[in-house]
Amino acid sequence: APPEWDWRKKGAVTKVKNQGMCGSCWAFSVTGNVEGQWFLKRGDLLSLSEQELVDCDTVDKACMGGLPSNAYSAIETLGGLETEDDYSYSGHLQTCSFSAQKVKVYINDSVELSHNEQELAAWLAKNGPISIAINAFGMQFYRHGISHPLRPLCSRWFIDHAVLLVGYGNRSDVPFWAIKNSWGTDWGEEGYYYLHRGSGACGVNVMASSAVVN
Amino acid sequence: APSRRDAGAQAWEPASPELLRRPARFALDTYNRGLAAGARAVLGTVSGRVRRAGRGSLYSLKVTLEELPCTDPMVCQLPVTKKTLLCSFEVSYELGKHALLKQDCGPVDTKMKDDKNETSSPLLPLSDRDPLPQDFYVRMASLFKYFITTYNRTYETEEEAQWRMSIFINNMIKAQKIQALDRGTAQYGVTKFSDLTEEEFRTIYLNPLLKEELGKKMRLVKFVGDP
Repeated sequence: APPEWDWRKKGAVTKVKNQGMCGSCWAFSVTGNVEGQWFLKRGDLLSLSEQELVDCDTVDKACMGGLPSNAYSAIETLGGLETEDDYSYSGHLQTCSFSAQKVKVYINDSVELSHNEQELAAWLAKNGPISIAINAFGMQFYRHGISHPLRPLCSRWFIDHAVLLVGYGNRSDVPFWAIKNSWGTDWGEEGYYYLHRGSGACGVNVMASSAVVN
Repeated sequence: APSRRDAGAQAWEPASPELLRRPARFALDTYNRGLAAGARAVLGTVSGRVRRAGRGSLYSLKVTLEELPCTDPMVCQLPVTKKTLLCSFEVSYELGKHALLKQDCGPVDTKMKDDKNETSSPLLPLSDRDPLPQDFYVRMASLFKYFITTYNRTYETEEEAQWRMSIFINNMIKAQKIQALDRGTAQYGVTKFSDLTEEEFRTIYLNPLLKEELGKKMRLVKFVGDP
């Protein structure tokens, strides 16, 4: 892996979104990944619809939570994703109003990625932002800087929040992952969370995945 | 979501008493360290289940503890009668070490009633007995005012405002503890979620399904190092 990488600087990441009072982080994590994959394969950065997944992914539980792996399947089954403009976010479960005619993006497959953080960094630099899930310990009160909670306090066994890895690097020799969250820009560092890299902090390495666009 | 080969990938399995003995003993020792001098608890019944992943295991234990009365007159503050507690512990075992991840104990009769609404909070191994500075509540009131202004909070009644302020103060203490235990460069403090209880925050913003990981299995990408 290169020593640092940031997909935001390369135009592969849309603006920080806000899931509102709804446990739909899984949908934001997956659309963020698909936005990056589509940009890298097709050259267009499109802001994609989370509400389509909240309403139409019947395996997941809308605002009660969901899993990225199921969301990829739902995108394949539905036939793709509409854009944010065409199917905008309301933050609560509605009747599915997906229209195949409005699909702008499709995916062909999805893959699970390595649990080795060095390999994850290499994959990210080569292939784009990664959907991950972490233990959100401390995030309720996080303001800025690189978070590195004690291991027993932020165990990989209690994964409860899906987010998007968009880059990595070092700040004053402290290695970090740059993580796009979905709690708006008035949280964290303009909506981003920085987590220690290389120690499996908060289970950052245990649930990494990506869509595949051919 | 992904494969069944690592963290959280395997389902919970019932565990034999022999298998649970060591994590239960570890949880007990940790529990006893938090008791007043002279007091200690002993293990009663132990039951539980285990999840395995790679070389690690996570134990979820239901344990009864007998808290023995303090018998040393040099350290006992008050005569305390023996009581039975029902505890839920979550203990991980990784890299040859146990760690207590969650602890939730209560008297056995009330605990039985409350068990359906079980709440447990992560351990914060800092003393709650440190005295608060004299101007603490003044500073907190001022901080709460800043919070309300910054995040445009309005509360319907005076009672709700009081209630939210008490949550805010507890949260600031919690943020301070998280800060003290962070090994990175992060700063914790007032955020737009500072007037929510941990339970509210979890329910509204987090995703409990991720913990169970029973999603569709995906193909694992093989990493090929580029020479």
